[in-house]
Amino acid sequence: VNPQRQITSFFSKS
Amino acid sequence: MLELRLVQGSLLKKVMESIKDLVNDANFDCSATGFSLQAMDSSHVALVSLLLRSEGFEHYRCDRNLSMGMNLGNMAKMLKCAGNDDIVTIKADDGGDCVTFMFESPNQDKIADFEMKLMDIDSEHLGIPETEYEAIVRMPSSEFARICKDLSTIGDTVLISVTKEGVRFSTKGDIGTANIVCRQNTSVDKPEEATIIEMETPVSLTFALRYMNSFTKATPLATQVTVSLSSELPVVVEYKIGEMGYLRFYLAPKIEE
Repeated sequence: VNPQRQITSFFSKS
Repeated sequence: MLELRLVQGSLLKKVMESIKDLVNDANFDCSATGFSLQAMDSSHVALVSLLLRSEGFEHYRCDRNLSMGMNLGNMAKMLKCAGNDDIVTIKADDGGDCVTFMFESPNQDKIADFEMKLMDIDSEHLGIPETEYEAIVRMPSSEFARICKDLSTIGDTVLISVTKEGVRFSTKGDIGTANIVCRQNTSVDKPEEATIIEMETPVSLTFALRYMNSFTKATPLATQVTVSLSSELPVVVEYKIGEMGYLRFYLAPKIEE
């Protein structure tokens, strides 16, 4: 099973 | 004071049906630019970005920027009560604790108003950087939905690869494997049936089909869908909302093994 990344690791808090 | 009158109320109905199962609660932001929303699913794997530009509304009054926290399931329930041809007006007072949805039938013989309680939502707004995508695929939204549905009967993930050959959707599961290749096709009579592939660099990424299938609930919004890919970045699945805006879904990729 491929681990799932989170969207928060790509886009930063603005 | 906020008052937004949308003649094509069915657009809002379709938007809610597209996102209510992905996101539970979200803040709708209202400004001079338009009516917008940014929200993540509870696992923080996908992000929804909605924009309905102010120019798309027949009447748009927003005295000051307003953020309204809503339960999307409840909002969808209320909008489901609007007829498909109804004009929908969203009304709220500054600092109020509720929002009103007013539905008018096209010949004005039926007027309904539904008032919904607002909620305080502590959401984090993410900055989405402008990106030059390595590959952009535009294809019929119904075709994309069909592919995601078909592949999810075989496997849990989809490998999307864009090469000079076209765009390939692949999956594998316990019962076997599946590959669907779509080639560029601009020769069709109707532009909504075209498949257009713009590729700077070949790109290949794996995504969870569960989320892709959820995004395809937006299919009734647009005849075409745009899938933008860059290696090591979330995919963007975009449905245009007429001339007035868009519904974009961002999905983080799976880590390749």
